[in-house]
Amino acid sequence: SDCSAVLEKTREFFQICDIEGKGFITRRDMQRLNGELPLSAEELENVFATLDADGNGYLTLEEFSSGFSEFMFGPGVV
Amino acid sequence: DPNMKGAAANEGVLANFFNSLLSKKTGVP
Repeated sequence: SDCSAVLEKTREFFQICDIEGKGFITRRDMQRLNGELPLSAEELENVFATLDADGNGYLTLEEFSSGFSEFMFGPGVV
Repeated sequence: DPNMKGAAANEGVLANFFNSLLSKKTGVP
């Protein structure tokens, strides 16, 4: 049940970022959170660059989920 | 090691990001 709760939270948070429902998050989407979350534009850019594992400029649910799982359970748990 | 510092800084920002999302959803800081 922990896993399903984390999966659900992952999807919820992904949808907060991917407000247009494209299925991926762009840098512009992340910068849009500048007013909603207590993080600076630079910190949001840092988050995007860290999560965007392949560096192609499109943050997929898989990359986002991998980052969130690492935050929740530590490295190596995907 | 600058790489270690960079990685630690990234982890900190990621933690801030996800904690902010958690607070936003639950309304509890």
